[in-house]
Amino acid sequence: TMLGVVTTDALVASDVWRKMVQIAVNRSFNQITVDGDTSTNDTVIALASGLSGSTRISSLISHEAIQLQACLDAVMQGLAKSIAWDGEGATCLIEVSVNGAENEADAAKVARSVASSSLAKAAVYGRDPNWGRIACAAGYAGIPFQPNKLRISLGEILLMEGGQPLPFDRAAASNYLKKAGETHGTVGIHISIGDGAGRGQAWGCDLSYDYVKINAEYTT
Amino acid sequence: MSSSVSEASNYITAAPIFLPDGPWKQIPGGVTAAKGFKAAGLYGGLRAKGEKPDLALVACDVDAISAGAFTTNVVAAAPVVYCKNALDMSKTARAVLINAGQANAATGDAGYQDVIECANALAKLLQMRPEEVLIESTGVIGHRIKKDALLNSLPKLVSSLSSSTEGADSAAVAITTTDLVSKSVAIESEVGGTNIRVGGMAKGSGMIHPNMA
Repeated sequence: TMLGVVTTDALVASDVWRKMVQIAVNRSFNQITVDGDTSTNDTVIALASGLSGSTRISSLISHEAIQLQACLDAVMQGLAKSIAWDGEGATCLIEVSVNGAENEADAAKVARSVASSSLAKAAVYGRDPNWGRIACAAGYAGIPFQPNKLRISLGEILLMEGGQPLPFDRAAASNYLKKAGETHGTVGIHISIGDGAGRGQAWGCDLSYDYVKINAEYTT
Repeated sequence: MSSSVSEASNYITAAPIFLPDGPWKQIPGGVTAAKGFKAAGLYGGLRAKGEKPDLALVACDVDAISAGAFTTNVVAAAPVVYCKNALDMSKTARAVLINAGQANAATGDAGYQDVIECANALAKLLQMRPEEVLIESTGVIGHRIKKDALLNSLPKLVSSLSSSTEGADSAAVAITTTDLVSKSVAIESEVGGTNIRVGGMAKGSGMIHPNMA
């Protein structure tokens, strides 16, 4: 289960605030995954006191609303990433960035599909730069794209371009994963699926033996 | 039964927070950074084992504009159903009560009654309307909350409310379950030329694939 409480002293109208919060949740908490299980209790509550004395925001497209939305997105993304970073049994955070999609929602869906893949997560834990599993998880996301437009890199290391697997320094790629695991750092998976303007991110973590151990003991 | 707020905030370390770049600066304080907010977290005897804080409260001095996003799992927990109803009834809220240990999910009508009783008891203490009190729960699914322990801890929880960073940090610890770290962050930025603050806390480590609406 994830729970969140967000507070602000900005002054904002109720209907605008409720829309802003859902947009921010879609760009943050709804883009994380640890085990693919959607809890019975997931909740984010967001409260705005209005005590900052700022201009009252009554339109979602006003300049002030765009500024406040960016702040809300940032705080929720920071918290969402810390949940994925602290995933049960995790040794590293996995950040999947997708671009070239038709729109933000499509990119987000592909990103989350890859971040949710148990096989991709296990490969990261095994320090295996398994681009095939990443391509597979992008392919079953339910978003159509030209396979010959698929581009995948792991950190700075290009693994696939134009749908063609590339020769790459396997030891360097494995070391990139190993270092992230040793420092509880971040593994960056960058995917391009075409020429569209849509881009999105998702966050997850690697899948370790400890995940099973923790959850075999935590019983109802 | 209730540990002090300062002890609570040191129970587990804080997660590193990776904020995206932007026209803001990170400041201390989490949920209490924004004007008008106080928080507290303490051990109320709800957890199955150990004495890590397990009860948190975030309160606002004024009627705060409220919003919520909730699981789309159809076996929604009692606090989720309760909050959705409360947000339908009122555009504002004044407090969020969070318990860790029992999820109060799959607990039927009795579980829903527990939520009502806790909200009413806190509303009375804070002298506000019950629908201005929102509730979140996390922990083992299928178990009802240890209501007596929770109700007995409310006076101490309310008197521990603080607008300090410690208040926010103790609340962030008290909402954790299998988390290894607490999650709390705040930023300051400008909106329309005025300085505003946005802060928050979260928990989560397992059963994580949110689809909230």
